[in-house]
Amino acid sequence: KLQQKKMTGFFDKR
Amino acid sequence: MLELRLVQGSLLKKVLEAIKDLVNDANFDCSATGFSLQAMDSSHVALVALLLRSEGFEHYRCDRNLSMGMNLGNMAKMLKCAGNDDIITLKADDGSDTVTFMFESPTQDKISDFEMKLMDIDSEHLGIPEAEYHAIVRMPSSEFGRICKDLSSIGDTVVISVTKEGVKFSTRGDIGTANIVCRQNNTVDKPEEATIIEMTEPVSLTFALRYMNSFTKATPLSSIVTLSLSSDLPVVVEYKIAEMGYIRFYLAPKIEE
Repeated sequence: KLQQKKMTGFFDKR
Repeated sequence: MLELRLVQGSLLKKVLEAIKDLVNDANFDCSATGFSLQAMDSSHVALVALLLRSEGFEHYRCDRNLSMGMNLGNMAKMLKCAGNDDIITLKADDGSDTVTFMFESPTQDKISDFEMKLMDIDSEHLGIPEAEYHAIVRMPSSEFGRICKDLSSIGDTVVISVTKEGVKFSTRGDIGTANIVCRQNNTVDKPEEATIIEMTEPVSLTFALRYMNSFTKATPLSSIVTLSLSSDLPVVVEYKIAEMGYIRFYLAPKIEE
């Protein structure tokens, strides 16, 4: 099953 | 006091048309280096980063760093009232809760002032490190737009695979499958029609076409688009803005769980 990832899973909040 | 005068006002019109459907409200950050924005869509699956460097403006006055919260739909409505050849000036007084867009016709015989209320938006900025990408594809933006549009009539996700043969866009849906392969072709006479692929290692990632089609609304800004891909990282879809900066769209991949 393809899971849509989120941007917040790759880059940290500044 | 903020006063930014952009002779090529059509650039700002095109920028808003490119982002207004992806992001509803966003903070525009003004500093000595330029006019920028970073915002995610409501689902945090996509992110847009805009930079218009101060040197690209005919006049750029920004007394102190300023962040202006705007509703992009309303801003687009006002910018639609500017002519394609108009000079657009953004003005905001310190501490004021409005921004003014001034449009001057090329012959200066028609001057318009549109004033819009600013909003308080607490947006979290993400730190996006400059990364080395496994593959960078540079291709005609019209070609990329056509591919995303065509594939979305067949399926709702696209697998983008880069090998030494070229870049392949694939999708599948109820009615069947589609595969489009674009080969490297830097022999064409016009550079903006070339497809150039730099690859350090093959990469293949899956993305939602809905977002890709939203990004291609930036096509009028540049005849070239670059796709930067690395395994298990968001793709970066970049449209350069002539001598001013860029608009970059980041899209998180869909990963097999």
